[in-house]
Amino acid sequence: CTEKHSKVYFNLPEVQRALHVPPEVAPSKWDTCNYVVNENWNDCASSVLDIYHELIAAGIRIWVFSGDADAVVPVTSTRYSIDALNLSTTSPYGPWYIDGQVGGWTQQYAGLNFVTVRGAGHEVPLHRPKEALALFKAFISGTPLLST
Amino acid sequence: SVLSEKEQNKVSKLPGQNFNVNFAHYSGFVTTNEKLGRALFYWLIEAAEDPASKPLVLWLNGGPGCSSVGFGEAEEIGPFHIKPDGKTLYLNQYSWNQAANILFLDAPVGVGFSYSNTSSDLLTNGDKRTAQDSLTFLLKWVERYPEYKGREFYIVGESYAGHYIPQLSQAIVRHNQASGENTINLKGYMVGNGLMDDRQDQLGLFQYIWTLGFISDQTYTLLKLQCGLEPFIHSSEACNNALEISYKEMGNIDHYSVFTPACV
Repeated sequence: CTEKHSKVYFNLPEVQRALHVPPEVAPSKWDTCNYVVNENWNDCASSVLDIYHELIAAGIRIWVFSGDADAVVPVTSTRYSIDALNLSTTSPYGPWYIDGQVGGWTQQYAGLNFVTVRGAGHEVPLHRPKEALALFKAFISGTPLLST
Repeated sequence: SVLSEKEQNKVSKLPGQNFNVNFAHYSGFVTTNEKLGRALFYWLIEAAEDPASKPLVLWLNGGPGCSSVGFGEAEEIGPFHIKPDGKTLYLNQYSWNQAANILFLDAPVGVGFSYSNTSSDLLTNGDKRTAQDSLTFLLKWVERYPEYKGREFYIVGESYAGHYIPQLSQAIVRHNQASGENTINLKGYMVGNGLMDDRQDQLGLFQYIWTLGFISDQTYTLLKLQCGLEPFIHSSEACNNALEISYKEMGNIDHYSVFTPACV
């Protein structure tokens, strides 16, 4: 329901002024998603897996995570896509922990780190904010999540 | 005195903000195409402590067509979250600006406050132009915020940003290789529940909702038959009809978080 709160707040003229949005360029109605843009999307790559190969070769750090309660782009989809990358694994598969609880599971591949977040939906930081922050800190520091 | 563009973009206290914060934040527009008048809206929220020592992180939401400000900032990783009255704010205690400087970008034009003076631009958006405009945005943005030139840089996001993020990362890497510059010092990216490959994404979706017991065997078979080779967004009528049947069987649940009560 939080999306509805954004739709009210960002339509307030005083909020738009505070964010330096001149009235002459402000949309007549600010919305979280623009369905005209969505429905008129022109080019949509059927796969970006080739880009993963190129960026792994370039040495870019890549982490892929998945909230396991999402039925829009679920964890199963992500696993199939990673499998299609044909990467070798470089660590044992296993759970990661936060506050003594299982945060999810993780697997390090050659050039890519995969992490699930237990109980999270499509917007992982919305439903599992503490776990998401721990994941983010691990990502930018390049350190593994707690395995015990 | 004449204020710099950065100083002009500084945000003071937001409406409905009844608390103080110990970080600076800035918002405004960067023109990505002068001729057509395309301009992208951004909101930079600096790290709560010692921003000069922290990396810069670009957050992108998906859709395509959805706002990083509306989702990423206001309900996911930003510090300013909105109360149910739609008018007052509260501080998100798990805001990611505890660890980094966070840049929210609404791309492409038509998303959030991002706009174009050429109305047909809203009908011609796509993956390639979004990546190119976002790269142009970044290169111009660091001219306004030169302290971030060469700073450790990451891109994070979710959903259809599973396309945006690797595509923009590729554009940055290729730009850096061609120019010999490292102004945008991309170190890595992280994608959550992102679209990666239509065929794998479709198969995984149908298996997920079947194995969790959300749909019948017949519908699972129908989905694989009608949608197995379809694009993930904007699929055929036959595929959409099969999806409609699956939605009916799943009932009034939140597909984005299947065990959360649907919002009424």
